Amino acid sequence: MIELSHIHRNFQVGEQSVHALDDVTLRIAAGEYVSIMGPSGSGKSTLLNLIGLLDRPDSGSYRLKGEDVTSLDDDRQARVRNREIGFVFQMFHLVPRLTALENVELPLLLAGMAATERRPLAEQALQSMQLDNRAHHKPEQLSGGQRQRVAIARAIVTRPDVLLADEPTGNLDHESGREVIHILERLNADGLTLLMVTHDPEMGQRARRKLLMRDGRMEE
Amino acid sequence: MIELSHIHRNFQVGEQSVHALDDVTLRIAAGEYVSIMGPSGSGKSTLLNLIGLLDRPDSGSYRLKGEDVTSLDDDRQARVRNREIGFVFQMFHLVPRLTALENVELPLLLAGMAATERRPLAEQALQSMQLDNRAHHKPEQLSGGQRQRVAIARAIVTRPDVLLADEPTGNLDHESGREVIHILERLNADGLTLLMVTHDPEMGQRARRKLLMRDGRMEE
Ligand SMILES: Nc1ncnc2c1ncn2[C@@H]1O[C@H](COP(=O)(O)OP(=O)(O)OP(=O)(O)O)[C@@H](O)[C@H]1O
Ligand SMILES: Nc1ncnc2c1ncn2[C@@H]1O[C@H](COP(=O)(O)OP(=O)(O)OP(=O)(O)O)[C@@H](O)[C@H]1O
Ligand SMILES: [Mg+2]
Ligand SMILES: [Mg+2]
Repeated sequence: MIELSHIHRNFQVGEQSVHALDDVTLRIAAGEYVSIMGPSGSGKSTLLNLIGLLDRPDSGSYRLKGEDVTSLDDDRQARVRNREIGFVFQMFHLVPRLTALENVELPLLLAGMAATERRPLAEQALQSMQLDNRAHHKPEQLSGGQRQRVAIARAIVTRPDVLLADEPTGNLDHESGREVIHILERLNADGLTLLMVTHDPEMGQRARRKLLMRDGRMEE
Repeated sequence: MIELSHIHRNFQVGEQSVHALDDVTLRIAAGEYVSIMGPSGSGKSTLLNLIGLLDRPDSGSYRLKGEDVTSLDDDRQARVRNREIGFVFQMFHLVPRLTALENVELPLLLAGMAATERRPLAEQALQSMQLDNRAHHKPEQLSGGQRQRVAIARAIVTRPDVLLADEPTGNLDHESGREVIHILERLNADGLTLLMVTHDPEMGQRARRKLLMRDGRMEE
């Protein structure tokens, strides 16, 4: 499903060069449930952005479902991304002028679905996150944890093949966090490939495969 | 130090009325170390914003160091806030076009301090957060946990009387989280009044006084 080979990603800030990903090689099969833990700044979000086709490596290759996606142009990458990948961002990235419901509908709208079809799907996704009573709130009218759950609802509403979740429970109390993980695990049981970055050891331990990052390098 | 009496805070969204704070009465003495936990959406950030003079109650009163601050106009509130309160925001709210170091210097600059004085203080604060090697990065060039730590450094650099921390370790690994809490606890030992909202029971348990919020109400 996901094959990374000798991936490097550097960032330049003035004279300083940050080696965010340092020779990462990783294979993830369809349907796997993988957690990625590691210190703050160790490269987890950078790795997820790369897998999610939101960033490109400086060297190395990335094959998604057997297709070399490293060399695709921006438009082709965007289409693959929208079709196959769901992403829960560490910083949520909700659209400020849209309501919670409209935010969750957005990927379905981008996929060309009609309003009458996408509305019930979006409502269902919000309901599974216990947010049906916040459907018409804009992001600034939501708590931190509610925004995080809207971001999760948006990522799963299209039933993607791969879900990349960057610290999906960081702003949630224990109870809400467990409910979210149960939903993601049910989707995984139905075939979703699930990659979760987390700082919560209790959440990380639940994955069938546990990866650790340190200074841009991957350990198993 | 902090006296809230019968505080109510409602939000109106279309036809829906959200009772974010429901008859909250609370006294916190100078130098206390208080944690506030509770479900997502229970009113913790709303409470902290109110105490931090970033929001006003709809009814009830708030006395800070014996002075009724509820009735102060915006300018007076801003001056009290800048002088006495440090705030670590759940969403960080760093200034995008400033570097990490400039972000940490900002409260000192607003307090009228010269560049030669504020620079070493800001560098020290960043160093205590293990971020001296990220001083010249802008927020978008930092990881989530690094941004969070810059927000913490900025909140403590002025040595305020009260520190309001809204989920200060939500994006940090266990190790970094503990280092941050140790620094905040040392400041508390030196007299800082510390109020911390957290979803991490291990962090919440360390406080000398533990509060719980549920549906806008406070329990002890
Ligand atoms: N756009 C950028 N420019 C420069 N440096 C960057 C940029 N993005 C990330 N970095 C640096 O790359 C390193 C890895 O960042 P990344 O966001 O992947 O870390 P992370 O493991 O997700 O951390 P956290 O747990 O704090 O979210 C960090 O040291 C960060 O400062
Ligand atoms: N500006 C607003 N307009 C309307 N409703 C709001 C607004 N801000 C907050 N709310 C609502 O008030 C309630 C309390 O929000 P608050 O941000 O205080 O929760 P919280 O306890 O900090 O939650 P979390 O743990 O998720 O951060 C939530 O149900 C939220 O939807
Ligand atoms: Mg990250
Ligand atoms: Mg909050």
